[in-house]
Amino acid sequence: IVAGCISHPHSWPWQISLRTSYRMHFCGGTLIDPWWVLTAAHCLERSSWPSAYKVYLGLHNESASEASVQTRDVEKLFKEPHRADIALLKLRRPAIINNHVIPVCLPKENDVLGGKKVCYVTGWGETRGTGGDGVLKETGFPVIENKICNRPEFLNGRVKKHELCAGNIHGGTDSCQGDSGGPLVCMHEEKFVQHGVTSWGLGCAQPMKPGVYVRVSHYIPWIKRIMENN
Amino acid sequence: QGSILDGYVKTEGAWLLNPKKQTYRANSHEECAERCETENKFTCRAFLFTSKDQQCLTLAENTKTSVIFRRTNAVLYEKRIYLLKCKEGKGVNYRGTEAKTREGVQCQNWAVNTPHKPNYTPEKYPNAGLEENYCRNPDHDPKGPWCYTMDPATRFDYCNIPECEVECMHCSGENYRGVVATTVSGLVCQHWNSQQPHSHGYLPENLPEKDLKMNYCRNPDGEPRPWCFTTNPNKLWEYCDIPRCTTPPPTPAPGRHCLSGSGQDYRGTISVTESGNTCQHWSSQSPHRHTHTPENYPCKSLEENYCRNPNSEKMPWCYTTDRSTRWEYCLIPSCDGTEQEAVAADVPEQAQIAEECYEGNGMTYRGTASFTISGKKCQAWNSMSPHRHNKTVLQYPNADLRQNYCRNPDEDSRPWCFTTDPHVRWEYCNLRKCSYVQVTSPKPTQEANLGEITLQFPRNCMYGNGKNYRGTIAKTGRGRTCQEWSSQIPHSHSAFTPLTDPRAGLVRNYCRNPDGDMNGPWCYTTDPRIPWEYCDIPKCSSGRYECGKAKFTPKLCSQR
Repeated sequence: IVAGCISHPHSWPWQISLRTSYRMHFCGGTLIDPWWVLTAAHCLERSSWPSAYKVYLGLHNESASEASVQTRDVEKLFKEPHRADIALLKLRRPAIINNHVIPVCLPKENDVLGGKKVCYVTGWGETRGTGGDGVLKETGFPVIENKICNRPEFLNGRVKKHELCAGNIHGGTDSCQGDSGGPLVCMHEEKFVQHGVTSWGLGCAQPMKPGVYVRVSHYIPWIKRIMENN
Repeated sequence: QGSILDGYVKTEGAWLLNPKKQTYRANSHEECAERCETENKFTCRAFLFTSKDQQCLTLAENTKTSVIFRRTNAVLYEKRIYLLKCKEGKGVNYRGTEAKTREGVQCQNWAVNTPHKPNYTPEKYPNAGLEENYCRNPDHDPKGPWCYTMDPATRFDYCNIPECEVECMHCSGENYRGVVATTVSGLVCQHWNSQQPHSHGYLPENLPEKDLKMNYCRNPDGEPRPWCFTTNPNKLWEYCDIPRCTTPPPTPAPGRHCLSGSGQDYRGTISVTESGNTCQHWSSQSPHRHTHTPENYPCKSLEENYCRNPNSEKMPWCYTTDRSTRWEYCLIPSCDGTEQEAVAADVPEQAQIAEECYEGNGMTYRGTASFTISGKKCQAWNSMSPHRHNKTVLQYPNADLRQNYCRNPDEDSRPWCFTTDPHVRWEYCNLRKCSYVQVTSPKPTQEANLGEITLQFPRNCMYGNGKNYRGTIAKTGRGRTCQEWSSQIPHSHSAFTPLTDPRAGLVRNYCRNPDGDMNGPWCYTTDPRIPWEYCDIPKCSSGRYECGKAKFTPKLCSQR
């Protein structure tokens, strides 16, 4: 996360760290159910074997050994069949839900966000010199309507229907490398609902170049189907 | 075509105290509107409806003079033509409150005979809206509306009522309110409240001031012209061909040569950016191509290469002549820098730190949260716009009604505020109750006890506002027995029955929350005097989770 701030420990209890079997963080993800994690498909490019990945839950400081941490092996990987940048991980054992590990809510199918709604992204990704490396950071900014985001001075038609943009018009704060797969959440009726999966951007925190997130509400039927059948 | 409600502006959570109202029983908002139209023919100004009580109150008075209170579950509908400040065509239907002639002379009351004896009186023309001394057009005068004047030497004169942009558009069509619903290439527009074939965030309920009605072309986002999403799945959106008005555009406010607010009225000649780049001429497409041309934005004074703010940016800006820097802000001297600094310094440092939660019912909350639960910005307490109210510092001197911060001056259940959305009078704030959770490490034995964790439909307690409560409590908080949801006795109701809301769990007479009421489950009561009441359902204890709710409050930081 570029700029933003260091989060209160465990205030985003659905955030997971996706790691290699050698315990190196490389992507984020979100606990959506005790058995299931939502992440970006491009985070799973390094291997198609579930054993290549580990999921860390209840983590705040990336390197410290915290009592709140639960680690889980991955039993199965499911990439979205039409090559959207979204994937599901089934855990080998379910996460224990406690004060530090709580699933996020999912939006309704095809739920849309009203323009300018402020949402939040979190992660242990690159900070580009803005501090807070190694601890879970957060930042907030508005969702930008796709019609605006596809204007020539913004992302010039690159944003697809199944994606959403979010960021400040002047840049300055953004998600960045290493935050991929993590959540973009927005408050709805006192709960956080995950509307985006961190996917891609042109640089990080550049003016007129907001981050792009997979629009979770488009994939609710697929998520439900995978979870029910597995 | 369309609904009877299209002619009304809706405000949620508002209630009028007006002795001249008539009370009916109605099953729906539409039925209440029909009552208002038929019973108060030609005089229906507004109506109030409560879905739980099925109470319909119609008003024939100008609501602008009525005192408005806040009330949960009540909806105020005000007839659109009585709120319009512009005229359509000759202005025969103009029902606004302009009461001066174009020369600034006070209008004479239509009902009196001095200084001029009128030919047009309320008695002779009861349907012409000849009330008070407001400008009207009872004789279909092509130059209307007009009024008799208070100047004995001038019997009547015309009023300066701006034209509504219905047939044509001024400027970039931001105020276009016509019914063209096809694009320049002939594609039919998608309805704004539909997500098919294109999903979008231009939701009419979130942008009430933009009049996103039906599938009419509109300009809600500063485009050069009105546009719409198209019904062609392969074409997201397109401009519409709305003719320009031949009459002059509304007179703009006088421009300034210094920075006030975000500088949208800056009309000075500074043409250098904050980093020293020279500005590109607005009419030029080199070195940067752009759509902010004087032709596209004729009312924004995009002259020469002067810094301007045509698109609600935070301050005036311009495209630069530096090929590698598309645009930059300009440094414009403030109109009154010292005053602005004084305002900022006046806020105690402590007050600028937002308290993130409230205790009890939040009457002691003194934080700086200023957004409601649905994301609407709060109206300042000392402002009477867009909502008039009596929650003032004078009335509640100890309630700390500062700026537009969320407060609870009237012993409500939690902090709230009037919203800046003209259509939603008030809402509870986006604040959570402070909770003090004891942090313990998970015990290994908990892992086997998974049945405890996920309970979608808790039986004896509720999460959040209890919308998913499916327990069997059937008494209200005051001990009254609940009426069966399928019964119409003693209270008949067409909404909230097992048939109308099959997914709401309206079983027997159990407390439920089919309308997502903020205060939780409720029921119709068996007491004929009390239509409905809230139930007292305990909150689910910790140990079970609700998705999306952290036990530790997030910072919600968004600073750069």
